[in-house]
Amino acid sequence: TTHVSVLAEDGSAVSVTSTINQIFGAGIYSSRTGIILNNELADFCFRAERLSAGEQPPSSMAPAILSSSSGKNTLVIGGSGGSMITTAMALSIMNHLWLGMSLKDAIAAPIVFVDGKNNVKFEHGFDKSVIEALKVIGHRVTDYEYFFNVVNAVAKEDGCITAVSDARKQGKSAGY
Amino acid sequence: MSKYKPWQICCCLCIGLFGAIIFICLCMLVFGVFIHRGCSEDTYQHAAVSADSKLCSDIGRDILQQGGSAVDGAIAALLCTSLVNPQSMGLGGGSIFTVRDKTGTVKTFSSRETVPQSFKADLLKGCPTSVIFITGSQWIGVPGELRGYEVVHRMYGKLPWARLFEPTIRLAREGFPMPPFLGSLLNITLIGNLVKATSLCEVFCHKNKTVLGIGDTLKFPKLAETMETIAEQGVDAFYTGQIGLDLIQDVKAAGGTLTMEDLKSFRVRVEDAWTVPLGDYQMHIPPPPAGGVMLAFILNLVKGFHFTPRSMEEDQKVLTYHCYIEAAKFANGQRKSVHDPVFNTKKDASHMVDSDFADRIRVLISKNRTYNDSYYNITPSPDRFG
Repeated sequence: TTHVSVLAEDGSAVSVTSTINQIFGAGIYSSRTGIILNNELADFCFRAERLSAGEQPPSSMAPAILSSSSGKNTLVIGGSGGSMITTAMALSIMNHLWLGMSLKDAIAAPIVFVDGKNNVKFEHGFDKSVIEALKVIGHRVTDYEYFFNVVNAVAKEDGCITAVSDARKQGKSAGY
Repeated sequence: MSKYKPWQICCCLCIGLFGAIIFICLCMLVFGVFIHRGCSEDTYQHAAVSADSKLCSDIGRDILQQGGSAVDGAIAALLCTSLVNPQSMGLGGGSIFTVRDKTGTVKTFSSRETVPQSFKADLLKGCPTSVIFITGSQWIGVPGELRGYEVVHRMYGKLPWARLFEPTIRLAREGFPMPPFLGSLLNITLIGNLVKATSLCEVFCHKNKTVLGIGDTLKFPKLAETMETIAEQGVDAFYTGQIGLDLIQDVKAAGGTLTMEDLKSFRVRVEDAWTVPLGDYQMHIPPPPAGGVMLAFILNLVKGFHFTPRSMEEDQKVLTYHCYIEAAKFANGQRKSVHDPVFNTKKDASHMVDSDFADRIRVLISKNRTYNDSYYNITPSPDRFG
């Protein structure tokens, strides 16, 4: 999965998340066309009892555009990383809009991920003293090494445009 | 001075005064611009693109600078990403666009893949419970990626369709250095073995079947041809034409059930964005089965804690993350509400963006304890790592 955020000069904005799931999807390459096929139907696993032709599976993809009531400020944001998209985006938005972090720091901050069994997992670099305190409260903290969360965003605030591509995927933004 | 006539002295004084006024105005203008802008040096004044790689962000920005719309820039950046991060997206997948036009109207366009007419009846019995790659033709849906580009370009595009493909076709044909991120992935044994064991090896292996790595040149000659045809003839070349026929033939050869009828009948879902008030902002998200409602539910819960920068200070930080984790646990309990509303008459997910519902859940969160799983109404399920 990948995400692209765009803010154009005329104020129009695009937040788009596109996906080949996992790594290389179904692992099938069409040599006649050069196209790699996705394994989208796997997204029904453990989320549905049956399928219907034409149905779309549930997804964590959530390309979002946030507009301030004054219309002056915009945040175009989205993420990739399967089930981690939701928490990576929620924490980035929370860090930036409410906790006072710059957009860059908001996205770079290590995340906490509550998995489908409500185990709590912390990305490498998370504040260890906070983790210990949360264990004392009773949260079931488990180790996990596969953090695939990535967030790419563009913000316009007070006339200035900040663009951040997540360093986790060695991304880099561009603008003028 | 006595040799000058009074009117000459007066003219000199006026010219001097006028010059002084102009100079002061210029200073104020230049200085004012900086005061007004107050933009730090790592910001932009006009437009920007954030993609997964510099190469593709640059291609998207260049399209904007050529007069392209935000949608033109996004499509060009996505086409590029299908070469630079082919493990993450491509023409064989699907996407969701959230687009805000100049008037502020926000629409969403879902071209995520759908279930084909014919599919393996007991498909879901093959779902793995451990974290492994789920490969095989039985998992292939009807690819919507290109139909999605066509629809948003028709509605918001400013540059000619073919122009959006040019930079990527050049890259695909001429080749480019293996991107570091992809190179590091291919270097992981698990992934290298996946590539070697599948038809992906035609692109990502040397002739002797060893997997490409950092320092190699990556080329997509076949994809360049396909993109060129689509750039010239439009996406019908894929959905009703020879490219589709070729694709179906390859999928069938791999044991898949996709048909030309599936491609012909694929439709992009165009809907108004769902709008969620978040303090001073309105958040616009795509409707289910996308995951925006999960995001909205968590943010609606967290919004009620009225976090401020002080919430990240030592004595507050644990409580802040405890409240966030509790919100995420309740969100897991709502996962089963996220499904395709067109095919599921069960309760839809609109309650998840409702502030009142969030208020009712928030009071169940204790500041100094957590609860067992049933309290959050979760149905334990494995995660997807996307």
